[in-house]
Amino acid sequence: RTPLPVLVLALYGRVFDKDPPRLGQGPRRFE
Amino acid sequence: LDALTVAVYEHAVILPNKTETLVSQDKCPVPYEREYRFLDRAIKHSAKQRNAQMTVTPEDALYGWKFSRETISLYLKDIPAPQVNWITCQNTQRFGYTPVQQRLSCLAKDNSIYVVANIGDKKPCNASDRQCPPDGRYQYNTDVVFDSEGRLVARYHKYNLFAPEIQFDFPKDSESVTFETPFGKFGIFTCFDIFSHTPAVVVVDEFQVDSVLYPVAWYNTLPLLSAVPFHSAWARAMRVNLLAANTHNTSMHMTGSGIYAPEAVKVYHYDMETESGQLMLSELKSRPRNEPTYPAAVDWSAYARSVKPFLSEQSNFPGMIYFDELTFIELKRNTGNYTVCQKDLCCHLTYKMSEKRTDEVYALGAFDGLHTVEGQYYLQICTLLKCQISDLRTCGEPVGSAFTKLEEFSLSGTFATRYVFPQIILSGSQLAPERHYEVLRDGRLRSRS
Repeated sequence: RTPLPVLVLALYGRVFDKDPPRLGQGPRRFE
Repeated sequence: LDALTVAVYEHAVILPNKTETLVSQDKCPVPYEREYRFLDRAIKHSAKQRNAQMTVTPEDALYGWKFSRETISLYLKDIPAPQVNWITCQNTQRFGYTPVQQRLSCLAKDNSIYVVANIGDKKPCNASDRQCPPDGRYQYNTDVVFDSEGRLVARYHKYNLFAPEIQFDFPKDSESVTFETPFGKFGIFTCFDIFSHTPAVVVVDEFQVDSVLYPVAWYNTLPLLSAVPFHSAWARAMRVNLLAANTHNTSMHMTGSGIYAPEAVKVYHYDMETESGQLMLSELKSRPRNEPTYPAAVDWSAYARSVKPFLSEQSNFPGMIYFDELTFIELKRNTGNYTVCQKDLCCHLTYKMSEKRTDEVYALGAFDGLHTVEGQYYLQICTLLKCQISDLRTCGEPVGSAFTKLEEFSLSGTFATRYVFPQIILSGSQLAPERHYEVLRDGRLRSRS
């Protein structure tokens, strides 16, 4: 067993059911 | 064919000065001439010297990205749908003057290799289309694939534009772009699309592709959104091959390309020290679903829902990761069990450190909420991370090195989704080799014993 110099452990979950209709904000948001 | 050799090229694009003035048509080839030479050399080398059957090049690799809508328009041409069955290299004028498509097609044909590139598509429209932009054209960030005969076999319009891409339009509808080859079924999408159900999940779950082609211009944001850890985790969790070609630009933290199989990282490249590009190659199984090594599906919440939360007298505290506020708890000792919860998500950690350094602080964090900054997408995150300095207010800030070592760990969470991407990042932003950890079918990310 080799000890590991860990910076990050992560379980990164995406819950698509709770997303708004479209992911990107696009140009309009930045205008 | 049971296997194929693929190449991914991380290209260090030279950005033009911010291009705000229009140039004449006869100067069009100039901005991408140098970039094309690099791609040409990498593709020829991968085909002739290394017998690759496909080379993937990055998003924005030919043009860069410092454009307005008007200045990029002169470099864009109409790219027809693959159904027209066009070998551009043989029939160069069929759809007008298309020098970039022609060169890519000939490169593919002359070297008998599939070529994947990111360029731009321009489609005229008029007032009868109520969504037609005022300048009378749609402009799309576009991936193209030419097969080994030089035929255009795929054209993909990026569906989820990243916020600064003001030079491009959103496609009205999503389309799942796939194509068959002698070495499996392929899908394709670009960069920010990976966060979205459409097209990323759809192309894998509904169209059952074997491999995904993935040109990106991805800037790394530690701790959770660095290209190599995130993309390799995506391939593992979605159980497909992923060929990720990133643009190389260290000033914008853009580096990190790789060839990822469901069961293992085949090769990856991460370089924040030089301004050079990198070609990498690997063999992949053509149809990973048919292999005995194909990983089983994971029930990501099975273990976490079956155990009682660990009790602690310590207080929780807030911390930010990329504009999201997590709930953290500090890991005080060399060994321990902790649970931290936010809304409906509880994260459990069991760990053993071989020697916890007094100047390094670690924390376990949970996030359950809608991310709303550069896009809107719902996240559930469990993470153990090293804080930037010993001040707890820095937990979640990017950090590059760690000296404390973990001997054992088990991380799990009560996720309400089957789309969970497991990452382990080591000191120096390196990936942990697979022999050191495993993902169990009950959803635990665990050190291997």
